[in-house]
Amino acid sequence: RENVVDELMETDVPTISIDTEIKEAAAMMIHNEVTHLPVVDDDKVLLGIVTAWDLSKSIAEDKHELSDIMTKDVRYCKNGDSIEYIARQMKKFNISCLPVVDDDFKLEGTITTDEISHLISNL
Amino acid sequence: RENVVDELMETDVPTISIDTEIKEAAAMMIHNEVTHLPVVDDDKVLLGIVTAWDLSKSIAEDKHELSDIMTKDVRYCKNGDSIEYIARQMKKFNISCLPVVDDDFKLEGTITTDEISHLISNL
Ligand SMILES: C[S@@+](CC[C@H](N)C(=O)[O-])C[C@H]1O[C@@H](n2cnc3c(N)ncnc32)[C@H](O)[C@@H]1O
Ligand SMILES: C[S@@+](CC[C@H](N)C(=O)[O-])C[C@H]1O[C@@H](n2cnc3c(N)ncnc32)[C@H](O)[C@@H]1O
Repeated sequence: RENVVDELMETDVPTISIDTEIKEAAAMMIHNEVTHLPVVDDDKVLLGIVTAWDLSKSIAEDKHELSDIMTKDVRYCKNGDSIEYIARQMKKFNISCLPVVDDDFKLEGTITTDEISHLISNL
Repeated sequence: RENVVDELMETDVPTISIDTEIKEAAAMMIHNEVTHLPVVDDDKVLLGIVTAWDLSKSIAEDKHELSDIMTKDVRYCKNGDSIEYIARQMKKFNISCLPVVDDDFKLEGTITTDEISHLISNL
């Protein structure tokens, strides 16, 4: 049967808030060996995303505030979405991560092109 | 038939040299919308790799030299390797990119988990 998001996604993912400093966000990525950090509020509602690429942008463009580099119009997916749909979305928008949210837009986890690629390694 | 690397890889990929400044490497990533830059010498021999994650590390750890953040023992693959093998390598070592080299260790291109994930979106 079709692969679905909830089987592949990472749960308990590290997250940051809009007040997080750029240097803290960088430290969190290194510590957790991730390249994508969802930005959430105190109720875990998804507000945006910051990636290692955005942190690279802060170096290239001398930006010092998280709000200058975070992406606010986040593309997301939901439990039950098919992997094919997720893969198409990520290809279409050239992104490597889709946060998974519930009906209240609260973060449940993330899915990345790494997890999808790992599917193929199990064949 | 089995998917092979040369069908999926990116060729003419942006590269840097060991003399490239961190800020230049960051600008190149942003300009080309990539997260991985192979480090090559004047003969295109592969010397290392620098990723957006390494640039994030330079922020987290206050490193200013490319040589402090680049990975020198690069994992690679070759034309003709199967996608399943590539995917397994990337999963095993938690990396998202494998440079493709020829028998002289010269860079031919790169393959990332994004390209492998895009395979699934075509089904
Ligand atoms: C165009 S992509 C290219 C690099 C790489 N594929 C990545 O995802 O970081 C980089 C930009 O996409 C944004 N991005 C990543 N995931 C996103 C998502 N789920 N929704 C919206 N933007 C996203 C990042 O914030 C970053 O500014
Ligand atoms: C452990 S990974 C985790 C983040 C993400 N998966 C990535 O590839 O950047 C990050 C580290 O892997 C290294 N790396 C990425 N691709 C590599 C490759 N083909 N060979 C060796 N090291 C690699 C990077 O230089 C970086 O220091």
